[in-house]
Amino acid sequence: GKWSLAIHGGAGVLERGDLTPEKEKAYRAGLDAALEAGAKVLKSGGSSLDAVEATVRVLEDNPLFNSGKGAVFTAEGKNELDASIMDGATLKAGAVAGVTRTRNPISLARAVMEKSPHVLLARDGADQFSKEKGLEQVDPKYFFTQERWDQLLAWRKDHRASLDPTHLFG
Amino acid sequence: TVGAVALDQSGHVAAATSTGGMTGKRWGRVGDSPIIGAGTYARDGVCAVSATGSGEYFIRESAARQVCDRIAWKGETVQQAADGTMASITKIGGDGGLIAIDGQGRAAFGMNDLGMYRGAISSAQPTARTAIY
Repeated sequence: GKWSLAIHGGAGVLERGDLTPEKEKAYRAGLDAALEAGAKVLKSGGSSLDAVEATVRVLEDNPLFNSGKGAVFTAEGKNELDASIMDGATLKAGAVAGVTRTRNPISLARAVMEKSPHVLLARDGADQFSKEKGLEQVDPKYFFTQERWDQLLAWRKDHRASLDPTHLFG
Repeated sequence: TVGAVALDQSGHVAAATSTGGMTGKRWGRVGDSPIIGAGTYARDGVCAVSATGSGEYFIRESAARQVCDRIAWKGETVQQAADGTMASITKIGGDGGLIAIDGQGRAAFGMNDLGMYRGAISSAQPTARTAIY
């Protein structure tokens, strides 16, 4: 049977030349690992829903990417995570916004889709739902990475977000 | 932001997106990632989409749904639909990119930024391909 998988790990990457060969290698290895996880599901006849969840979980666990461990910090120095998933066969969908304690937010989005009558849960309520449904909980410190913290400190210094019109609404 | 779109052997598609948002976000800011139709959308026989970038623009352009509608209503290819949607994002000042597959599993990437970490693999091309710029 025919199957296909495409992934992204975020846009707005460094200028050519600023991305060191070592870092480029690490990013490509991260992408390869995610593709491998999803392809394994699809090759064995698994569902596209299982494949995208498995793929995104690998990227969430990789501190290089802005999701899960490695997520950026809010102005207050916290990690608030968003995720969503949609099943093309049924048009069912699930999403979470501003969650802080679920190791893999994509799995929480899927739980919203499959274990609640709702599409979108946010913040404290979504955290509570996650706990009630038995998803893996972590201390918010789990999401910390030094690189993202340094980016927040740089942002605080020059308030780049308010100067860059592209990110005006951020 | 990270995301994935897939077609399985039964012909069903799905899409997923996950993010930490933007550095320094305030007031409980939420971008497009958890907004179905903006950052994520999937419909069997048409397409599956996951987006990344300045989310407020993707919300206003209903970006993920727009890709699918361009295919379903205008008969565009998935690449034309991805490019057309990114052009609409560019027009209102947004930046970023998206990945999409159509109902047959043909993959497309669209972006108006310097680059996007991305990759693809399929039964037709079983060796993983990755790209950045």
